[in-house]
Amino acid sequence: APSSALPLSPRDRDDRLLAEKYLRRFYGLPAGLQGRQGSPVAFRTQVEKMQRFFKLEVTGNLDCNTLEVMKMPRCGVPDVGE
Amino acid sequence: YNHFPRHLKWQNNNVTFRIVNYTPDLKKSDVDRAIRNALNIWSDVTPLVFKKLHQGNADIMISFGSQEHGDYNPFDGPDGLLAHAYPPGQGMGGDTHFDEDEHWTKDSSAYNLFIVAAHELGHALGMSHSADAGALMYPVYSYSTGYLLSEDDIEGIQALYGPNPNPRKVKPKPDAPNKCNPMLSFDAATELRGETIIFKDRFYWRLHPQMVEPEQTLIKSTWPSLPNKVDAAYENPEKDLVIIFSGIRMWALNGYSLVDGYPKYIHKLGLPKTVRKVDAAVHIGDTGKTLLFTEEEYWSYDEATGKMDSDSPRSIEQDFPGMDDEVDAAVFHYGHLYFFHEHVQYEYSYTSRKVMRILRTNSILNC
Repeated sequence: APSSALPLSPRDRDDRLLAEKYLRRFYGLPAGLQGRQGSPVAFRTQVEKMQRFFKLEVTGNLDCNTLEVMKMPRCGVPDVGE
Repeated sequence: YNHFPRHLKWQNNNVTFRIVNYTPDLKKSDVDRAIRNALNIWSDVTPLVFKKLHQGNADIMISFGSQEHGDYNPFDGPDGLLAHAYPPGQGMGGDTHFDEDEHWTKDSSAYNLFIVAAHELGHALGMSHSADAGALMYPVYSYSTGYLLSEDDIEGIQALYGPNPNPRKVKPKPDAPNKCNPMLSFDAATELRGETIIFKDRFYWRLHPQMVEPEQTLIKSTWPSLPNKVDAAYENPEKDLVIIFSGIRMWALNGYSLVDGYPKYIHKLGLPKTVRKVDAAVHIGDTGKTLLFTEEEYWSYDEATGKMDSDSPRSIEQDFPGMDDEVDAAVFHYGHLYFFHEHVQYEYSYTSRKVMRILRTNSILNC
């Protein structure tokens, strides 16, 4: 039977890569397989942490408001932790 | 405000700094001034004293670099990461790096070096990022004029170093308003293509029907050329325009974009020169009229003819019985006017001319 799983659109893939890089740099998302590819839970937790910091709606999803903030020019110092 | 873990700080109030290299975007003297002024805003409110070194190792080494620039913490080309700094400590501690791939300016035309330097030097002194959108230590860049530090910033740096024993008079920016403060009042409210925008101080909340949490943003980070304070606003859905009032000037938005040819004077609407401020404005879709509230009176502007109704101004108290005699903000939903005055919101039936419900102003913000 034909699969309903569709390949990601290039745009979605870019957004995910941007988000993963953002969360790794500013919110301590573990690098490599522990990140988005490995643990969706870890990824979602970090997205929620970032949404809570910026007082966005905490959805854990890469909604357009969250991506909009991730694309804003900003300081390179992490937002949390060491 | 936040500090770095273990509240890292300089153990000595005399801190040295050195500008190792310069960006070609600005004259050397402009860079020197931007860095000095950025340091001064922190020394004005603490006992810290900054001494400039011209060679050798200083506590805070300031430099410009692009991509990988020696600390294995690379920049990323134009936009994105603008700069970074390290918390107080030996070696690289306190060092502050600016991304040379950005365009650095003295104004708002690109990234303002003074504003970015003040933020980064906050890190170099021990401040981490603040979640207050109006604080200098908020991680996202926004251009702003006037005194840079907010009360939140000052509280944070003085928690590390104490106050300046000889304080200079400063006027810190007020913190971002708390939406669930029971005494919260609004400056202005309007619809915008199905969303509701509520203005308060330098900020606005954006309510989207599908978003539970209103989103708070600095006015100037969305509309840099709008003033920091909005008095009134209304949407004319037929023209797909939102009109923003501040003082005797008004601006037009099409969506989130400012329309060319503005600001214009409010008197172009037919308001007399004696009117210096519009308190609230609301467009009544059913009648095509826009009501402009000024103190105890209101004016009715016919959008189709572009003229004020001849019987304007009229008394708010007379025409809206049950209402306070002044209005801070107003929106119109499905035949009901919602008047906001101080911390009270009135749901008003425009057809039967009576108050239907009285709520708290910030109930619209899910408080």
